[in-house]
Amino acid sequence: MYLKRLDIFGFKSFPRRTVLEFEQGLTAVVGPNGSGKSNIADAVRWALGEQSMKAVRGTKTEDVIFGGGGNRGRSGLAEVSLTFDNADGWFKVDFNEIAITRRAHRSGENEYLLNGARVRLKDIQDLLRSVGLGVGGNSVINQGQIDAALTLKPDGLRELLEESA
Amino acid sequence: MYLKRLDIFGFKSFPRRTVLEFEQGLTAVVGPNGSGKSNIADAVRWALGEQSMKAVRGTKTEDVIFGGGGNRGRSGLAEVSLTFDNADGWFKVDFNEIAITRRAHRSGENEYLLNGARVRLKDIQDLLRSVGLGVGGNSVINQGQIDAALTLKPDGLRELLEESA
Amino acid sequence: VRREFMAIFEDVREGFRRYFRLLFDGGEADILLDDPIVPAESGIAITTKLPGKRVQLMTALSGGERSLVSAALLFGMISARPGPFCVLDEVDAALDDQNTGRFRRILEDFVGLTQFIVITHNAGTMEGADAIFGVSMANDGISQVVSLRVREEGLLSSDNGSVVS
Amino acid sequence: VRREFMAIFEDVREGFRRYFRLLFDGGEADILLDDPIVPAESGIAITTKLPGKRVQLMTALSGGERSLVSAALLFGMISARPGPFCVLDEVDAALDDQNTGRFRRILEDFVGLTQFIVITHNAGTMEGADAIFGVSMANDGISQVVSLRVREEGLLSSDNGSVVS
Ligand SMILES: Nc1ncnc2c1ncn2[C@@H]1O[C@H](COP(=O)(O)OP(=O)(O)OP(=O)(O)O)[C@@H](O)[C@H]1O
Ligand SMILES: Nc1ncnc2c1ncn2[C@@H]1O[C@H](COP(=O)(O)OP(=O)(O)OP(=O)(O)O)[C@@H](O)[C@H]1O
Ligand SMILES: [Mg+2]
Ligand SMILES: [Mg+2]
Repeated sequence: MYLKRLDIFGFKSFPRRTVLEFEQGLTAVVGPNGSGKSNIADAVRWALGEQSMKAVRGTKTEDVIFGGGGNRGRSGLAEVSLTFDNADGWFKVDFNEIAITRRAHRSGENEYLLNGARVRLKDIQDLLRSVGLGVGGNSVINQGQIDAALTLKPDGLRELLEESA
Repeated sequence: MYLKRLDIFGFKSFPRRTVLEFEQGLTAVVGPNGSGKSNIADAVRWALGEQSMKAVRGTKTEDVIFGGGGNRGRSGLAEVSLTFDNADGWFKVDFNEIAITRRAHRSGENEYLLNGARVRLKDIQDLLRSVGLGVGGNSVINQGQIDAALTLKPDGLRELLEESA
Repeated sequence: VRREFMAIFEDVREGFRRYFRLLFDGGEADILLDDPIVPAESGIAITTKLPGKRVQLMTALSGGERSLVSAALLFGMISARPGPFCVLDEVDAALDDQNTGRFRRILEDFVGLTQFIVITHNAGTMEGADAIFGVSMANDGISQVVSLRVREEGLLSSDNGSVVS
Repeated sequence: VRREFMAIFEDVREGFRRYFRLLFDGGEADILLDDPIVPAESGIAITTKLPGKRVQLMTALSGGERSLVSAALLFGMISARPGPFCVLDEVDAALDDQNTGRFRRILEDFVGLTQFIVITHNAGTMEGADAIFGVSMANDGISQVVSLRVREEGLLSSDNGSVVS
């Protein structure tokens, strides 16, 4: 199983639908300061169900919706989808592809979808945890946070290990 | 006035007396990871009278004394001197050169010297503050701390401005 | 619960020790339980001994050394309980050229096991990539992504086809 | 006290605004007093508007943008109340090539005003140096410093004479 595709629409500095198709191996993301690279990492973390806005460098739901720029007005909606290749059946569901989508409106309301069908956040979290993708795990390491583990107290380090399981 | 010379002896990874003679302009310090570059910045901050061991990446006085390595035993003393060119009389004392020295023993005792004569810490702090070199000011920016000012609350930012005066 | 935790702990420990030696080209590291009698509630401490250096406090590690120790722990956790993918945002920022090379070689070892998406400014890290995305932003605050195919064409060539707007 | 504080505040503000525009090649920035009636007790807030982007939260700035805003504030404080020297430890770590160039040009402007000692891995920053110190560590944990004369000889040449051991 691997992440096959990332769709970003209306999230942070991506007002237009932007699609990244990934290979299985090692993909590098490069570009100048402030161009939107960490916004891509935030998009992935957010779509995995992240509930702490601080972890995606915001304070409230609205902060992740495109706020306007150039002659384009602000977006009313942010939407990010992660499409996984499930040919090897890692997700114990009967689909070849699994698409997890998160949507947020300016009202603050969040929606979660699995292969296009509305589900609860809990359904997404349970599904992801079954394949080791819980938000607490190691799927996204934020900029400047690589050595955060070294500042944890011994109990915090144990929790980090438990979450990565 | 400028920093003319830095002498390090027994401080962190410098068991042998090491002398750096500086120009007035821009000096770059380069080298591989773990070679001792930030230890040089710590030596300067420490000699300026820094009282917080955490600000020089330690927990107690002994942590800044060379702890041994290779076939060399640990040092009993750490000593750092900053020699300033005072030809322009910026320091209001009657010397062409001002040397500020700090020494620490394994016992935890610290000594401060001005041009070789023992003085109190307070004498050093007063002298440095008179030329805008107070420890709280901007004379040493530690690794990873450049954007620390952006995480300060409004009151903290005011204090930062006051200290830099 | 206890048996499961100990199984994870031992797998992470083995991975951490292996990746530490690869990243530092020697030395020793370990993770230890504060209270081995009740492991699931015990704290975890990290110990490191860098090649050629005495055992030292974690706080005395250099910026690059902290990134490498943390990377070894992360690779240890991923190899113990592999997730489908991992996004790393500039985790190589503090590394010098030699350590960037070691870091890249470990990432390349993971190909086929875990998919890595690595945000970087480091040419050394990009060299190992199977695919590269270039992110840019015009003067309108809107991010654009262009896929720079690597492997099959040798030279980087921009393939505008994948920019879906 | 109040008059002195306001004088410092205005000088820092003017410097911050000037260096921000130089580092970002445009845009606007400012520092504001929460409570202008009692300035010496008032908090200070930073506002930024990056070229081509809407006004935004400080938390949404990218890694490189945070370093540049902080550098502009630091240069503002130094130009308002110059100290004799300043040590900067890898403050350019998050900067891309273009921003490293802008940062270097500002450092070069300070020559003659304030002495800078800059620890860096960035070739772009080294280019502007009048003198370079190379730090290395053999397998014994002991740091060595070699002075690589720059200016007069053009090419870097190692001048072992200044390694005093
Ligand atoms: N809700 C939003 N609407 C519009 N733009 C936004 C929003 N949130 C963040 N941004 C923009 O995203 C930019 C930051 O992008 P990001 O952090 O991804 O940069 P980066 O490519 O990681 O840069 P660096 O190399 O400096 O880390 C900010 O300058 C901001 O303008
Ligand atoms: N008291 C001490 N005695 C001996 N060695 C010490 C002492 N304190 C620190 N060190 C050594 O100094 C090293 C760290 O050096 P430093 O932080 O200056 O590296 P650096 O050149 O800044 O590297 P980087 O580029 O990774 O930031 C540690 O690995 C440690 O071995
Ligand atoms: Mg970034
Ligand atoms: Mg360092």
